[in-house]
Amino acid sequence: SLSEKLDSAFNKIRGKGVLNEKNIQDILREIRLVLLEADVNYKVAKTFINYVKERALGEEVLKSLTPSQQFIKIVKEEMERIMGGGEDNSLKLEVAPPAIYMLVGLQGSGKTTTAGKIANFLRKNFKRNPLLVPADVYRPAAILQLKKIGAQLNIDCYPSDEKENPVDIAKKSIDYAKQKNLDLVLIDTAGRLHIDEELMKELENIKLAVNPHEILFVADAMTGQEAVNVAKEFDSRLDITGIVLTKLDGDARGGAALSIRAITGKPIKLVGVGEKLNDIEIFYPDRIVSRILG
Amino acid sequence: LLGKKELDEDVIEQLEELLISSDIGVKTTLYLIEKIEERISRAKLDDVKEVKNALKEYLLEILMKNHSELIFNRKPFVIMVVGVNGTGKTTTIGKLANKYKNSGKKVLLAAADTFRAAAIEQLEEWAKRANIDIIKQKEGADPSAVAFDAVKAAQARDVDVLIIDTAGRLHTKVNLMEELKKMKRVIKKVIPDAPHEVLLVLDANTGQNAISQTKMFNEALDVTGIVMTKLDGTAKGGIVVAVTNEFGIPIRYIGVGEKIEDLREFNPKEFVEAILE
Ligand SMILES: Nc1nc2c(ncn2[C@@H]2O[C@H](COP(=O)(O)OP(=O)(O)OP(=O)(O)O)[C@@H](O)[C@H]2O)c(=O)[nH]1
Ligand SMILES: Nc1nc2c(ncn2[C@@H]2O[C@H](COP(=O)(O)OP(=O)(O)OP(=O)(O)O)[C@@H](O)[C@H]2O)c(=O)[nH]1
Ligand SMILES: [Mg+2]
Ligand SMILES: [Mg+2]
Repeated sequence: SLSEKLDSAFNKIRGKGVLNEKNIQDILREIRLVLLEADVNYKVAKTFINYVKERALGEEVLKSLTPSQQFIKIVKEEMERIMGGGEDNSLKLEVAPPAIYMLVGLQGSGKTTTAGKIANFLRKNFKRNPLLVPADVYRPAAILQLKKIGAQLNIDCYPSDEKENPVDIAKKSIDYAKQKNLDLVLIDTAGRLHIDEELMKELENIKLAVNPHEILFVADAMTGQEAVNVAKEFDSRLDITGIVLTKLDGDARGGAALSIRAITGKPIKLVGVGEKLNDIEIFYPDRIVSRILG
Repeated sequence: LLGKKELDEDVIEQLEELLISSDIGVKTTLYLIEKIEERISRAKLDDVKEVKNALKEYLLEILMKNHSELIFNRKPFVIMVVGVNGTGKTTTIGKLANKYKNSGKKVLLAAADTFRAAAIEQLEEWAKRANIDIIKQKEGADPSAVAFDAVKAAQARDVDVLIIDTAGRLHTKVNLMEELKKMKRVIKKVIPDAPHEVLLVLDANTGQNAISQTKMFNEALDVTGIVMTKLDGTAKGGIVVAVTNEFGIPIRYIGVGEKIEDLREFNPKEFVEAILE
């Protein structure tokens, strides 16, 4: 863990007398390695360490009696600040119905399952009447997957046809929702690469057609270094409104959370914590910080 | 001009960024940098190009050490496909089935993910595309029962290769890992030395958690091969270097897209060049 590594690093220094810039550098290196081992992006880790360095030097950690604890405190505070401590990360609901949400992200990140989870969550806690909309016409049995999830939850699922265009599916689903007095539309899109021009354009077209209130980037918590480039591209093309981090029920440290948050500045709204349809929680910055720091 | 010392530090930092950014991981990166620094200090490397070549050499050394192809020396050759959620197991099975069929083998698939919504139908679609038979039961059936039926059927139908799809599961879920161990025992009841290949599917986007995944799946099942998927994206998949180095498991194939033909045999040289470009 970070505290163990810093304690041992400071113990080495203690014998040599007073703290100086050189051993601060050693301490900072230890912290940087912890972040990299937790999958924080290389450049994000570097920038983060500079914040910590400035604060450490500025707060006279050099004169502190408990420099190791002082450092940990600074690291935790800086990370929680970046993660959005104190920021409003609630889902947009106070809109003229239907509220329209769109789920986007790389292949296999958990979008379809998350669509079901969010529908269930908002019905349970905010008395919404959701409509699940399968807009993935490429993956075998993707439409059936969301249909089955809807059936499990007893939540309406738009009858998409895989021969239809996802943009048309999205448009028609809004009329369908209005007809049936459903006040929340969740559009599940196909997984895609951020470098697939045609498919990224498709997402832009869906956005243009239905003007979603939430564009949620669904990211796997175990993602490594590339989390930054992927998130940056989805954000720059779509101006995402929030992030959902999935599979946090595993033992991935989740450094991707810091990377994605640092590069997009967008709020992490929800976390997926299991395969069942009620395994979703609101995101709390302090929890992911202790996880990343080990 | 920079003095030799600054040049070295600059080069070392560039290398560190290149390796870490490819998901090679801290431990392996530090090990490789150490070897490079030794050679620089012995003045055996004069520029970035030479340094990169040395790095290529060291990476290739790690990957070649455990490199081996699948040899179909049993009939039916039983492959059990496992891995965490969403890595590309079902799609990879579709690709493998097609590849083996095209090479003249009689292939049978088993839809042993009886848990996830539409998992059976998803694999059925792939079987249809490759024009291959599939053994399946109802959603919610015991996955081991499906595997048992499939192995029996493979024997009865004189099949060359049986590929068993399992539900994605996190390696930290003890009961789910037990379910896989049970499936392996059940398969052994029919064919004592089966499964002949336990294929772990890793996603190229995954960071250091791939090490923990490999460790746990290996401890539970004795993994004999790895497939790394989604290398058509921008992730470099450097995690296979650490994984193969630590566990000695060969990388069999890589997935490079979502279509049935998007599968390649793992080529260490091409892989290393892609990382270093
Ligand atoms: N353990 C765990 N598994 C999850 C979580 N969220 C999703 N999954 C699983 O991850 C796998 C992929 O989920 P999907 O919902 O199919 O992912 P997707 O993003 O829709 O996939 P594509 O449409 O192919 O891009 C499934 O096995 C899900 O059950 C989570 O929070 N925890
Ligand atoms: N770009 C790309 N996508 C891939 C590749 N392999 C699989 N996929 C996609 O990844 C997503 C998940 O694939 P699946 O085959 O459902 O993954 P899985 O491991 O069986 O998922 P679970 O059974 O839910 O654990 C799908 O959208 C696939 O099309 C690949 O090599 N490249
Ligand atoms: Mg999906
Ligand atoms: Mg599957």
